[in-house]
Amino acid sequence: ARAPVPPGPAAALLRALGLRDAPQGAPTLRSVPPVMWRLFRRRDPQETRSGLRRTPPGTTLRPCHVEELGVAGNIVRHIPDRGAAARPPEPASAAGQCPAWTVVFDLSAVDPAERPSRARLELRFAAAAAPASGWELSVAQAGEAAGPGPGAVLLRQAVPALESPVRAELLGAAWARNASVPRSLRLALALRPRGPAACARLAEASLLLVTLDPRLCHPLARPRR
Amino acid sequence: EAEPAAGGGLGGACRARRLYVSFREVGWHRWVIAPRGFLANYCQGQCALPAALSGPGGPPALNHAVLRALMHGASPGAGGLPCCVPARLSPISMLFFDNSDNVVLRHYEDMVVDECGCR
Repeated sequence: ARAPVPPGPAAALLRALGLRDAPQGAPTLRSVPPVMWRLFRRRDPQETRSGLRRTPPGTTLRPCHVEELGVAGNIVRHIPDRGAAARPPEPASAAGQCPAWTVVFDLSAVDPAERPSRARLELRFAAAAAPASGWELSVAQAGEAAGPGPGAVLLRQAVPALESPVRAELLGAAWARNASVPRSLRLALALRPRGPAACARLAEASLLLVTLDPRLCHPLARPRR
Repeated sequence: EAEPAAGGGLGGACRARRLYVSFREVGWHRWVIAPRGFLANYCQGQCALPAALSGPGGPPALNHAVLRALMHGASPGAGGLPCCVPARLSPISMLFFDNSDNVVLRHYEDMVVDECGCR
C-alpha cells in the first residue's frame, strides 16, 4: 500500500491555525458585514501598537473573550443563509396569512471541539407599513424537505419595529448550550403582524456564531483566579 | 521585511528585531481580509555575558542560561551559548473568508514577539 503523501509545511501551518484547507479566496458578491469589522477593530492588539512598543497598560483585552458580545470565545463566524436561492418569490404585500421562510445555515466548518457561546440569528425585513402593535417572530425547526412546513417552535419574540435588524438568540433554543454545534441548521421563520397590516418580506438572514476553541486559548494567558 | 542584524551576522545582544509578515508575500491575501500583515518580529543576538543576565525591565534570566554563558566564557565551545528566543509573545486577530463563504474572526495567541531572552 502506498503511504499517504505527507502534507507540506503550508498545510501543517494552516492546521496549526485551525484551518482544514487553504481557503480559496474571497467569494463574489459577499461583503464583510459591519459587525465583523467592528469586532476585528476592537480585538486587534496591533491597532494600539506600533513597532516594538509594548501595549500600554490597561488596553489589553481579556483573552478568549469577545468583549462586544459579552461571551467567552476566540472564533466569531458570520454565516450567510443558504436557503435564500431556493425560496419562491413572495407576493409584494400579501395581507392575511403571511408566508413562512426556511433559512439554512451550513455549520460544517465548525470543529466538534469548539464550544458555542452565542448563536445570534440576525434578520432584516422589509415592510410597506408597520402595524401599531408591532410584529411577532416565531422560529421553528424546519424539516429536510424544501417546503417551509414548521416543526416544533423554538422561540417566539415580540418585534416592535423592523427598521433595525431583528436578533434572536438560538443557543439553548435550537440546540442545547452544552452540546456541539450541529452540521447544519434549518429553521422555519414567520413574522406575523399583531394587527391589520400587510406582510413583511424577509430581506436577509445570517447567523453570528461565537465559539471557544480551547486548543487556541493559551492556558497561561487566562487570568488567574 | 526584516530588520538586518547589526554587522550582517549575529552581532549585538539578544533582543527583538522587526519582522513584518506580509500576507501578500505568503500568498494568503486572497482570503485574509484583515490585517494585510502584522509585525511578528523575531529574536536575534548574542547570549554571552552580560546579555545573558538580561537588562533591567527585560525577562528574568534562567539560571541555566547564566551558568551556560559563564561556562562558555571560561571554556569557549563547551556546549555553546544559550539561545536567543522569544520570552514574551502577544496575540493577533485575523479576519478572513473560509471555504464555506463565512466571514470568520479568529484570535491567535503567540503570534508577535514582544520580548526576547537567553534560554
